[in-house]
Amino acid sequence: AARYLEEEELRSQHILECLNAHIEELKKDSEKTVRQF
Amino acid sequence: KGLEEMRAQYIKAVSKIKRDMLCYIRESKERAAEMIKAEVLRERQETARKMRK
Amino acid sequence: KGLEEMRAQYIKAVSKIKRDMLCYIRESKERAAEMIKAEVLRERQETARKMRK
Repeated sequence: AARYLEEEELRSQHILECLNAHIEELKKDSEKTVRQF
Repeated sequence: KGLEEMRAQYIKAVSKIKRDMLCYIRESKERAAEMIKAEVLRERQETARKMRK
Repeated sequence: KGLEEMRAQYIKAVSKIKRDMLCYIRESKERAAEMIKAEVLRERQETARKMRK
């Protein structure tokens, strides 16, 4: 049981890192586009 | 100029999506914890019953 | 042109978020099902033990 919750905690941290990475990527790419034009 | 605005809007939109996802994930963790707590409680009652027998 | 490029970037980011979330949710469902299956199995063994006594 406790293991289950621990894994849930790890999984949620992992997914959050992924989401943040996608947002950072969008910020960088769009920054590049703005500078380009 | 317009591009800057568009960029800000897009970034705001994805941040909102992320906030909503955080909310969903937190709720699902709470639900899992509830489920486990109920499970442990049932186990305890079960054992208590056996002890009494 | 710049706008189109930015729009494409936004859509790419959102689809990645969606893909990751769907994966996360599917995993949660599988794990919950696993836990319940284990629980039912334990119940059966418990009952079997009682029947033998």
